[in-house]
Amino acid sequence: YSFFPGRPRWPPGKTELSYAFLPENQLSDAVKGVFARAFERWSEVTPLTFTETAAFTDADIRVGFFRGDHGDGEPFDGALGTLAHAFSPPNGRLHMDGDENWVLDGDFLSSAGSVLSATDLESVAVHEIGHILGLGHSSLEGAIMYPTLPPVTRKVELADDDIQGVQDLYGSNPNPNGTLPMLTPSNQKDTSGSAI
Amino acid sequence: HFFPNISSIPRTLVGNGSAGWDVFQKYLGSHTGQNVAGLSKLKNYFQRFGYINASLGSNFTDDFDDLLESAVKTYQLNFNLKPTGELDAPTIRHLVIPRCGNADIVNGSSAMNAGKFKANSTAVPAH
Repeated sequence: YSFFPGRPRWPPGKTELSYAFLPENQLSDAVKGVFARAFERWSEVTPLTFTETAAFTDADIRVGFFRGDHGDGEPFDGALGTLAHAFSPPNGRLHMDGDENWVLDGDFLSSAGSVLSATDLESVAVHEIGHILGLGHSSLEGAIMYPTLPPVTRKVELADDDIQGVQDLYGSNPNPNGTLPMLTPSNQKDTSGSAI
Repeated sequence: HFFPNISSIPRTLVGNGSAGWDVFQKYLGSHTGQNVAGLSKLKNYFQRFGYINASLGSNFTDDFDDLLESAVKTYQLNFNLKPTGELDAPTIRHLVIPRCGNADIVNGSSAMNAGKFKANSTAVPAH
């Protein structure tokens, strides 16, 4: 895993981050639900929580779909090519390319390879949230933070590399829900006293 | 364009995968010393993602020069490809895959594989 130069992160103590969607996009609940799932994946492994707010300009993280030149110096290029980009903390801007064919359910098993221009929304959202939190790109192909995503591909599970990277910045989730506790110096021994 | 599932994408929007950077396919086999029409576009691609220094401007030649060879080699290292410095088939296949718009190399330093490689070797020329 990697970080942006200078290792920027959200300030210590700020563990509750709000996010909002660009009102002009008029996104459906289904689209917003995909982002909620994507945020949850990072929340599960860190002390961070993410809450949607309607106040776009005041939100910590601002999600918008744009086409072509949208004023940040990084124009989108139509279908395929670049899919999205996001800024390092604490900027909070997360931009998706509005020209892509975004698929919400991520089930490509029935595609038979015929729809080569379809992109899984959640896969890209999880990756871009990684940037929003301070992660750069990884050379590990299985990592969420690997830079490329072929069409008709779903990759939404955080890899160990992603988890180690984000926990290097923020630490682990102190209250993991239904998951095994993370190893800490105080719990690295089992009940018999032998080291794990 | 949002679709609940892949079967709901209308036939009029069904692509053949030739959008994006598929044009780079024609550079397959190119190597240092050649002049190939349109190769400057590939330099723009590498510059966009940090493999060529932004301070060099965007008016590139179509020459497959040392600048491009270095960019290709660093890219290959970052993506676990054999660092030949040539536009071989595995490299071209990877170049055309859709990707995140964020750069792999920021301010000349790569935290991906190439950066780690440079830290342990003098074999890869620095930008």
